[in-house]
Amino acid sequence: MNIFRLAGDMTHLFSVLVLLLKIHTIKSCAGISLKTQELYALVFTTRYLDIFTDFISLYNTVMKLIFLGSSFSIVWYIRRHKIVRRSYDKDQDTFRHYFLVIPCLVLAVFINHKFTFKEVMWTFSLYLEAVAILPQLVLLQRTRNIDNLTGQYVFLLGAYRALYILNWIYRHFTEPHYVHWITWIAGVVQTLLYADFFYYYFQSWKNNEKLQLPA
Amino acid sequence: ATTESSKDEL
Repeated sequence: MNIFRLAGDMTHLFSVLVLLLKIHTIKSCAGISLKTQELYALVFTTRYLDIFTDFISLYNTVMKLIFLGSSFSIVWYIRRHKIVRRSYDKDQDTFRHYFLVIPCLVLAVFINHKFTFKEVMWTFSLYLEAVAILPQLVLLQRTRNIDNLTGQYVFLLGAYRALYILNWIYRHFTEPHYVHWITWIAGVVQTLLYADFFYYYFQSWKNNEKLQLPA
Repeated sequence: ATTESSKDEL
């Protein structure tokens, strides 16, 4: 465990907790894309298939349970909670899941390190995680109102993967193992997707004005 | 590490 990875995990943890807290306290999911949250629940499910078979460390298992629990409870809140669901903007959040899920699945079947179920599922989760934020970014551009918490949530999500890239660079130089090129590519693509959001986030933060994404 | 590189990551 290195500082980049710990910082990345904490940033990631913080992002899902910020979102869960926002939805739980103000009982609203305005500006949040249910599609993205469902994709993240799928990412964690396919990523952590080995949670009960391969024990790596207590930290690893606890964090996996937190990510699985928080992502599914966010989906539950937006879908089932009688108050929260009213603030869900389903007419705007129309990104089709299968536009992302199917290409990632096909890609994972053809481009992976080992053609086993677990390995293909793990690779699928990497590809899907890279693009899962798209429905959320589309929703932000459509609704054009980004409340602070949602902006912070997206920013933290982007920051976590950027920290992971630093972690991979660090491990590449300090440990005899190599980071799989698939992990690298998916991680870099994911971070680049946030790049334009980061740009506008910093602009709004610097000029101390409300965050506006160009249409 | 016995596990592959990024398999011990989240």
